[in-house]
Amino acid sequence: AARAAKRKNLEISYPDEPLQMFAPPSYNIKSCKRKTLYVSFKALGWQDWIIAPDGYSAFYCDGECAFPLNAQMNATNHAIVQTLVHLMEPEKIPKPCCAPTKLTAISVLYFDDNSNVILKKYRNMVVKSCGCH
Amino acid sequence: GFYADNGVYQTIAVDRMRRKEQREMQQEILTLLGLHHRPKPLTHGSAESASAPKFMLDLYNTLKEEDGSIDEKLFTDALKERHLNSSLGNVKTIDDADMIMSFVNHAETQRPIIRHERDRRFYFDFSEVPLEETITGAELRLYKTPVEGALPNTSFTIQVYRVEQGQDPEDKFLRIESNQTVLASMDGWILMNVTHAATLWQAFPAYNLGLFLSVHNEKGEDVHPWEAGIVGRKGADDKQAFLVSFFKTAQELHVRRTR
Repeated sequence: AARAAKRKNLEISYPDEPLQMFAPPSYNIKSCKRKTLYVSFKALGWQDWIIAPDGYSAFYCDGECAFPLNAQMNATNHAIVQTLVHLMEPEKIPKPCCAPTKLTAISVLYFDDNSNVILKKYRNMVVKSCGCH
Repeated sequence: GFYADNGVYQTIAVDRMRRKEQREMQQEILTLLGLHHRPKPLTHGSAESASAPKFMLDLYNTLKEEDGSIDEKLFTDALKERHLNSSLGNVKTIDDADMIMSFVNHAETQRPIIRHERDRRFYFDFSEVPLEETITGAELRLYKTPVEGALPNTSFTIQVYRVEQGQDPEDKFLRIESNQTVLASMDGWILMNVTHAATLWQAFPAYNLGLFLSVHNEKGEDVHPWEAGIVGRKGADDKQAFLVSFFKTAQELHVRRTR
């Protein structure tokens, strides 16, 4: 519950996209795509111990996975089945979920308390693409 | 410190968080980085001038891509290339590194325990190294300048020992870690394999009494490291000795722990 509350605080009201008003009703929902949440180590005042990078694009997936899924280029086969079942029982079965489909690593260079320098690779940290699951 | 891309090529700062929430968010990121608190390095030279940060920054710049992410294959290839002449020999041990750590020499903060140990003793603090990271290799890097006036083919034997505690508090033993013969004309970094010592210090930090360097000429006489051109404490910042250790994370998957 705490995490959900926190996430809610981070949500930003994105202005409508210019083309949205001309799109057919079924496309009127924001489709699942990758968005950026840039974490600036510099602005956090962490540069006394983080040498590089200045910050990183954390990225997250946001949007609806609505029928039809043709617009969702990264929809999995399962997502299509999930959509169909959801259409049959909308109250009971949830829609497919907008989630990362490809993740890559990031490396961070920082000092520890003993002034040693650490270069650490964090796997599956950066979202490369989002899709419907 | 958090910025969101609003989808129309404009980045806006996330300023709706209260201070308490910002602190919590910072703590979340620290935890994600595997840290309990925000590190406070005591003293650190500029990343451009001190030898250990410079080595690491060069490595970082080799590995990172434009978007700041790293290509894992590139990471492996770069390490391989850098270690073709490594003291560690077995490239496979370095290939799999998830974490690389350079240790600054803190010998000057340690109580002298061996006679004439200046520029011969090295102390690297392993107390903060987590046990779940397995050491796959460690090397001591010493910078050597050419010896002026030395005859061609003149060489020196460099030996690195691990200092061990004897039964009596005053007793200290030296156990050989590695040795290497270098030409007097050599100019560059000497890499000495100290994997065994690093592994021991990680498991038992209290056993860490540092390393001891001994240099012999061709006649077998013990000489001071500077006579062989090895840069000591008074030398340039970017040529100071340091230790590099390679780690492999034991668990591949991120484990969620209750906090």
